[in-house]
Amino acid sequence: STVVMVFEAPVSKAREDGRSVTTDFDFCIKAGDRIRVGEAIGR
Amino acid sequence: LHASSPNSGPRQGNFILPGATAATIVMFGILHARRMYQDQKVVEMKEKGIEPEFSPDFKASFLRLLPLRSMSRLWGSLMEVELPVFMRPAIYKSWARAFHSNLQEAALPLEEYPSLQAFFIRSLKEGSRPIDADPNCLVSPVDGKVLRLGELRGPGTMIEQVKGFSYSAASLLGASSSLHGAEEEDFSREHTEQSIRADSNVKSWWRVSVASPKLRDQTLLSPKKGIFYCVIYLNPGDYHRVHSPVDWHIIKRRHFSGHLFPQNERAVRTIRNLYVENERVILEGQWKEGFVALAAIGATSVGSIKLFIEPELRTNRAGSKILNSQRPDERVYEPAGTGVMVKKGEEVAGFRMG
Repeated sequence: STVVMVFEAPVSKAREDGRSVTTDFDFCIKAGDRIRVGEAIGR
Repeated sequence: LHASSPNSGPRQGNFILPGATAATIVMFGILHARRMYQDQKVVEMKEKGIEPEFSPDFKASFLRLLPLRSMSRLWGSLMEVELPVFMRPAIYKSWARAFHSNLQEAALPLEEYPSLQAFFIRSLKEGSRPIDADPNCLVSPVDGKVLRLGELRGPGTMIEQVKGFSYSAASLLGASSSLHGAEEEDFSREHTEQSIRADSNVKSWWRVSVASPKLRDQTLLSPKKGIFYCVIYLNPGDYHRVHSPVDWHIIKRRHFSGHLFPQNERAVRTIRNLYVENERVILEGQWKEGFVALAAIGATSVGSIKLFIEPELRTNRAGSKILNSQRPDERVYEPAGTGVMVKKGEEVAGFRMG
């Protein structure tokens, strides 16, 4: 089974130079990580 | 495969297994060895940093012909059979060994779970899953492995199932999802801001300040938002309850009655539209930063999804048609527009076998 989360979060700076995107919201996990209920996925 | 006599040795024509059965076993053995070899190759590629690509195969097509939903329900019925008390610890310990479950966390002594089903959906001891208290963080709703995460940029952006194959968030959540509104709003806001910024760079800064009050307010006062996603896979041995990732209002529930393909790593690599075609329940609502949705997607062995806020919802039912993904069964929770308030870490759903 799989769970997919889709959510809105703040983005501080959007594509000023047409390429890079700096976000206010940051994931603190990466693909391949094991995670458990209650652990932060991003702040 | 020959029967042997201690005195005369093997005699031709005296088989323990009929020829066809032996050939079938050998064939399955070869297929299994080939599969193990291919899986090993994928592991080696991953170790080298090469991501496996989508590669549909014959077996994936063959799965579409199987009555997977019926098989799933049969599996569920078998798992609900009550086990003799003396056998329970041994069976659950074997399960835990096979799927790497932590039995120390189970809320009850093993003898008290009457069936594998009850054991599978077990709750955990108090304090086993501390919830991150930072009010500005989202927490994981499940135990599992993070498969994908990222940001959706612009309406219609796709989520990668595996390298070489993607699906749209809209097809996963449903065409009537509020995501479209959020996406378009964010996208148009970003474009408005870009055009104003470009304009001000080329001409003068005051053009921004004399822009219409509506535009100026939208640009300077409203916080910019992005749409993010995270895909988490639950192993059979993982804790199978779903918790709330944030404090939010669940406004809608959407149930897509679909296929029940397996969801293991190999299936993700070989079955097209796996998440979009499988049976799933979507909870959609609002948190302090805007839109949020949770999609719980069933699989062959874990085909049912139970909602704690709507216990009467039944999934993986016999006789229910596989509906077109555009026409899910939808329910708006009362009071309309506000829905059900759920706190971060609260249980919202659970997966069941079958």
